[in-house]
Amino acid sequence: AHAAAVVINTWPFANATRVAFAALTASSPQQHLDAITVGCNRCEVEQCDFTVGYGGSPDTNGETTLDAMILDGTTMDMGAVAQLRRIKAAIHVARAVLHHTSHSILAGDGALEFAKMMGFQEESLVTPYSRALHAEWKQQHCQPNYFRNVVPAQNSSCPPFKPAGWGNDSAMYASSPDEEQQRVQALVTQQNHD
Amino acid sequence: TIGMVVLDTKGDMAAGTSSNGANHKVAGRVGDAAVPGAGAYVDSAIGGAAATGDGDVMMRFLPSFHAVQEMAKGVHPRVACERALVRIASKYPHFKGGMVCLNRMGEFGGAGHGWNFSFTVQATGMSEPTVVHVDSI
Repeated sequence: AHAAAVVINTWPFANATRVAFAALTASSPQQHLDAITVGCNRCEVEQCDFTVGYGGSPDTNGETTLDAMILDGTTMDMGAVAQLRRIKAAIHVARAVLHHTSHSILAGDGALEFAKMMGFQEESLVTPYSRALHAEWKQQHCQPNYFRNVVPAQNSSCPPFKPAGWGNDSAMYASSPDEEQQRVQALVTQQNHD
Repeated sequence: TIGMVVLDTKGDMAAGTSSNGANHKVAGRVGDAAVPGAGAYVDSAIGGAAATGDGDVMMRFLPSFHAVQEMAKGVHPRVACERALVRIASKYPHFKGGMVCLNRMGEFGGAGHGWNFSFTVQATGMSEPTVVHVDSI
């Protein structure tokens, strides 16, 4: 038997760590997968920093969508969901992808249909908090956003946009690539990250 | 995002992520959390890693896969995390990201670039999870 059990995760999400570690001490043939599932799910339920789970990080349409993945380091089996809509327990759906398909990643509406087939409940991921975030963003003329090389100018307008021509570099970038990189990185914070 | 790596008492390892992505992302956008090697990666024969930060940048470099390959060379997990982030920073110097790394022996570490990063760990012998703060490299 291996001597040590360890759980490590990004950010100070101690409750997620605690429940994951508890799962490692349970008598299950899949302790390691159970630990990942309950640990990540705890953050989905607690909406850790509003960066995990429902009700956070609304997209340009005001919708919250979820990405999740689970990877077994012994068998290299994996399951993931990308841009999962209207299902709260994204990590559980990812684990269902691992167990019940031979695929690796399901995305978008297909992932939603799979989740419903597996018995997950479809429900809105929008909350008053995420609705307020989106409304505030629209009031600020949809600033900041992640568009570039579009018309009208993305730094003062809301989508929808049309593509700017590709032949004229000065039309493509309102700022230098370095300035553009700094602008985007400034958006990344403890409350806004992947 | 939460990114997590675990090692159980049988030596089996797993990694996982869950995220709602970036605020005001373009509808349809997928982050690195769903991408193996980017948001997380693990091989029970070596170790595992998980990353957080700017997923649009990180998914271009597969930092978690990179860190696991570093650990395969015998590099300490903390250094493996640092090397994966430095590789990204060589192309994107303003990049913000953080990583956790755990090897199959139970050794662990973390690193951050562009911000002071915190991670949480609980291992055999610890009664409670411990939050570890690391300065930006």
